[in-house]
Amino acid sequence: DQAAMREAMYLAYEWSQA
Amino acid sequence: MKVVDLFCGCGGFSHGMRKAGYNIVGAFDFKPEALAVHAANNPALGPSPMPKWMAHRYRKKREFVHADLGNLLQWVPEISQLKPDVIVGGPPCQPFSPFGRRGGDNDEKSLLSLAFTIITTSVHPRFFIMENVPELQKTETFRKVTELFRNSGYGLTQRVVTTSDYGSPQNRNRLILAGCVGETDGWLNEYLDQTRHEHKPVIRDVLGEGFGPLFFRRGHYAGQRRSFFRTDERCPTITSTTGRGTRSPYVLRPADIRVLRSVGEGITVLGKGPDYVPQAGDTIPARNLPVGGQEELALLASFPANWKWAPEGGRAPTKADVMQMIGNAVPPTLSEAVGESLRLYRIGKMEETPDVPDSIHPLFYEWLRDDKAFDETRIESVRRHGARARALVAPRALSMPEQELKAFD
Repeated sequence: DQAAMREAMYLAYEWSQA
Repeated sequence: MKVVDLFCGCGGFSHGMRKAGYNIVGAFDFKPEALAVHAANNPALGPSPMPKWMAHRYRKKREFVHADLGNLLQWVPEISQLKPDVIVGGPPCQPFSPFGRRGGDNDEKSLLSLAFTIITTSVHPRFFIMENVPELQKTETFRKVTELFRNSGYGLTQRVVTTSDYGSPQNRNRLILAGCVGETDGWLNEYLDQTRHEHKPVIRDVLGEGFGPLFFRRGHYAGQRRSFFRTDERCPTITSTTGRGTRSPYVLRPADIRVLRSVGEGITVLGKGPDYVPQAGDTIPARNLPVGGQEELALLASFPANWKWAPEGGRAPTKADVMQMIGNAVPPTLSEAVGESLRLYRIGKMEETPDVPDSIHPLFYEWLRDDKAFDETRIESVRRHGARARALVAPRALSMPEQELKAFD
């Protein structure tokens, strides 16, 4: 669950960098 | 959820937690006999072996004496490495128990309750559950224990439960002290209410009709405490001495006579015929009384029927060892209910998580679909988990995903 939350955060970060 | 069981004994607490769906990642105790039984019943786990110097001291003194800080220096890092979400355990309660010798705060074993506390506050898992005798609450040790927990930010639920409310036919009162980081006091109470069993089992429910209408358990004290129980009643607390005391004759007490009359059962009195009606003060041979053997006492303590009390290989535990394990154990049905209460609390907490407006730009989801080739289900999952994660960091009012990610970590 925590991992899924982190993944979502990370994807948003990745998108912001793209 | 990863659980570490301290003072695990033969595994009563671990077993219940496992049944409630937790993953036991470590179990610690001083007694090798108990650890062997624990290991035999939790083959996946392999309890942490006792450090050698401790084993030496244990064999020498037959009792763990100095719970000095040296122990903590050794144990805290080891337990910390296991990264438990929950630490559970019943530190030895003999110093405070109404049964047997009572050393109270001055008993060196009372330091073990403090050791539990110091280990827990240092490892600092989100949750802990400590089990003990209710008498602990009146002690100086308990004051220190609760102060330490509060200082490290735990909200506490302090509750005396009766094991018969949780599936064991014993009338055994236990103190549950449960902590959750950052919670308000009493946080687990409503969930402990929810997991209470509707049916309070009696002796007969567990031992079956075949056992007969009477159960004998020699009273601990001289005086008026009875030793006979009807099997449609709940039974007294199973302690390490429950099976003993059948070699010497027993003198009937008035309360025993009332029980015998209520079931109309004949009891042979020394030197009297079969038709003799027993009176208080009569001496009876205790040898043939319905005491319950080790297996039956284990069932009354709510251990499953297939529990292995004699692990293969190694030295078989003596009868006294096993009785001590049963007497000291947290009834598995109680620990299962406590584990279930914790699970319900966590579910309740998740449902409470407020909906945070989805502040992420719609282009993000387009990017997920087009660039990352996510399907709708997966995008929805990212949306949901992202909202929950953002709810956690929302109070910090961060705008950049980079900062949010850092705050989340």
